[in-house]
Amino acid sequence: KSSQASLMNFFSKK
Amino acid sequence: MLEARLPQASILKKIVESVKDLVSQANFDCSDSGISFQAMDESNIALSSFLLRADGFDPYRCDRNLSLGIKFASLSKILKCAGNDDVVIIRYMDDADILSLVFESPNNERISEFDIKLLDIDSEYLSIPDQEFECKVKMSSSEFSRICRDLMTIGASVVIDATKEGVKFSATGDDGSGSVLLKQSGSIDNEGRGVVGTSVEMVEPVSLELSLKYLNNFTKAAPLSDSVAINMSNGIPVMFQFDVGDIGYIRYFLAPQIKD
Repeated sequence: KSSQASLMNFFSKK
Repeated sequence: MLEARLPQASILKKIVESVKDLVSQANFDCSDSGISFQAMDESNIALSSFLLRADGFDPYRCDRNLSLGIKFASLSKILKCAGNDDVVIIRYMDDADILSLVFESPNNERISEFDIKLLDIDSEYLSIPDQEFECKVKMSSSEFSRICRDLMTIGASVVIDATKEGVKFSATGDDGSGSVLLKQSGSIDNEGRGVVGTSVEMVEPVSLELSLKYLNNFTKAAPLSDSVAINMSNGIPVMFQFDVGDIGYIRYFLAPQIKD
């Protein structure tokens, strides 16, 4: 079973 | 002010069609280098972006940096009023709350003008780390569309395995499983029978699980380009790039699915 990661785990807000 | 004349309306039509189901509204950022856009979907799983360089327009004039808030559903409807071979002129006068789109037929005998209301959008920009990917796959964009569509009949996600042999797409669901392997074109054991245009450039093998719902949305950019570049590293978002001729690109970033 896998879960969907969020882009916010990888990219930061400018 | 902004005035940008794009020789072929079909390019803008295709770009808008390829992002409108992922993002409902966003700012078009205009500067003297061109027109760009970046926005995430509501669930923060996929980021869509595009760039159209100033030299893709003839002429192009942008006096100061502008952020023009656009509702994609409205823009898509208006662009349906343009013929594929029409010239499009995008025009914005300073401090106006509308963006004008003028469509000129190839023989210049029909000129239509539509104004679209601009929105005030407070958009968040993400800084995407500039990184080298462990694996870069380049393949036919129509093949990519077909694989995503076919595997969607099996499951909700696809595992992409890239090795020196080629790239394999696999899906598993309640009713069974399926996979498609594309061998690298011209590899020794596959001489003359390879799927044209698949190349894998890699530092190490990559395996990632991705949502097919998003991939099927990205394939809407396939009409823009014969090929798609899939840039991957283990455990981080994948970047899909469709080049728009030599004047720009559409990029999608998709967060992977992580094993619990």
